[in-house]
Amino acid sequence: MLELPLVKGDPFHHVMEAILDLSDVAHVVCTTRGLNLLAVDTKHLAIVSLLFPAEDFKGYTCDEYISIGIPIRDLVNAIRCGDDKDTITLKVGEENFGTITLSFVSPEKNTVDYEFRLVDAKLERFRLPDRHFLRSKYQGSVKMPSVEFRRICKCLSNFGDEYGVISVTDEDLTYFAKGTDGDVYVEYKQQEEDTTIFKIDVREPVRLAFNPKYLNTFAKVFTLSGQVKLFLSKTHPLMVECKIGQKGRIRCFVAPKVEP
Amino acid sequence: SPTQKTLDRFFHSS
Repeated sequence: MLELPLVKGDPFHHVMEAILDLSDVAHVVCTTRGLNLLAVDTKHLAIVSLLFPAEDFKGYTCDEYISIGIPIRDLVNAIRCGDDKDTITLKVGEENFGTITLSFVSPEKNTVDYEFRLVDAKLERFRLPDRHFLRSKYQGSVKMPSVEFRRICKCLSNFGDEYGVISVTDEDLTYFAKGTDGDVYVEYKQQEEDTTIFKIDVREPVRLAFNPKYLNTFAKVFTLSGQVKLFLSKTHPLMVECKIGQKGRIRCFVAPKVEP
Repeated sequence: SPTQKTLDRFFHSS
């Protein structure tokens, strides 16, 4: 049995909204310890993963291992229909396995129930990297304000939706996008005096090419947290992470473009 | 022009 309390505008809802146009299904695994959501776009160029420990999720109840595929569009449409003041609960029960119920209860105790058929997610085969992998395969990381990151992603994506580059040295971070009529460069210098807001940490310079469209899709999600952390590798996908609550986190991976 | 790689080759567990 699973009961997942949701609120319009919470991280779960935000992630679902963000991936609405990228993927049809979110693969959700729930245990007594918490929730793990994974969604991959249809071209397999971007993955988003949401980890939400039970202690950060007020009212979370799960007494067994549950692995389900949630139809994203149905869920988002239902949440959009709800009122901001509604208490929303996603339920998967033993008696109605194969379906999920989304219950909305208003402050006046009026209720609306949506029932969806679960879908096959087939995402178990994606195994995302752990901390050890990130330390060994990623040459650098950059911490920056999420609002600033979102602004850059929007700028890059507006300018050139196909080809962008992130470069980092121990002195600066550079974003670049190629548009049809020109290019855009954004440069951040490492500040000596305040490294709490912006901090570069690199073992060696890294240059990574990617499609800015995908990064822009996820950038809004990261504003749920004040800071984002970018992990950069010469050989592996770009990873962006933000912390949610005490121990929760959102990660996205964007597949690299490789120069011939 | 650069070649777009997919995520399967990085995170695909057999």
